[in-house]
Amino acid sequence: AAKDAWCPACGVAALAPGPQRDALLALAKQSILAKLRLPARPSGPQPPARGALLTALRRMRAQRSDAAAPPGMLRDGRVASRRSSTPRSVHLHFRFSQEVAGSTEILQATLYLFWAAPGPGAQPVTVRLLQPDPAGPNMTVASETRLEVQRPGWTTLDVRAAVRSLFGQDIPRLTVELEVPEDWGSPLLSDHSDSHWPFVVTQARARTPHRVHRR
Amino acid sequence: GIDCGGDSRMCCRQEFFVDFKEIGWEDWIIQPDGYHMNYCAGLCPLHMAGVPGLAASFHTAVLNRIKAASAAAAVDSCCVPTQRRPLSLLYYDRDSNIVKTDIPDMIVDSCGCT
Repeated sequence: AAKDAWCPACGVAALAPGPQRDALLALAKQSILAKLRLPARPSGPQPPARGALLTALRRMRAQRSDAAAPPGMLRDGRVASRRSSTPRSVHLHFRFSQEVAGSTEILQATLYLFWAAPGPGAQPVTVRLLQPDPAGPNMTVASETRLEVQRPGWTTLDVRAAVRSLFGQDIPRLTVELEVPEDWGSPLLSDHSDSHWPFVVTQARARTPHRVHRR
Repeated sequence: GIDCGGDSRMCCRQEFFVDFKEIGWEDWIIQPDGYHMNYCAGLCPLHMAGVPGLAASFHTAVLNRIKAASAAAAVDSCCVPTQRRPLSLLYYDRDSNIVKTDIPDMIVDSCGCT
């Protein structure tokens, strides 16, 4: 009735059930959009682009085929190239750019190693830092560290002394030998991406006041 | 306040559920599936003016009788929400980001006469 019409909430109750329901649903939509400050309802999530989906599927398939490979099977990486080595040990070579070599003071140097899934129990690993023998072509052991690898993951080793001694050489190169138990195969992760390859973080102070931090 | 039911014609709260699937909004509103909007309906005769709902005390009932007897300007009052709650939404915005927000005063909990 006209008298009820002036109450904003009274008019709706006077409608017949069908139109009343439509009016209430329209009221609900309008108040939600108004309070979310949206001019209209969003179109909903867009499916990812076909190209991105295919790339992701291809990468997943590649990972799965890698996983099918025997555990511990190494693939050549860029950071540490493998040299011919006895079945029990792996050699890693780290080269430093001339820019870092030119700097005089090594503030810190840390070797990062990511262990693949070791066998049951702790696995003993010997890490030797080798340096060229001034008297001949061979390498001498600058330091030796024994590690107990309990589980997969990153291990760090302070190699500051060895890296400091490199910068007397014409080509500063750090050689690391990893010796592992006979049946363990190779300790490093067989990961096709470089994210798990061994690397050395060095912080050096150059002659000029700014710092050089290289990975 | 009181919930509408039976043949009461006085001011009360009417249950009303908005189902987002029914209005075709289920693709952009992740949670909830809908919400109890509810609304107020019913008569607010003069002597009921100004009291929240009809669950009045004895004191209010006597006061109302006096008001009714006073026959002042015969203008009814209005049946409106007296308590409301926010609605929490999880939804995709226009850039397909997932947003969680609380919209105030969206759910009517009780009604009364102005």
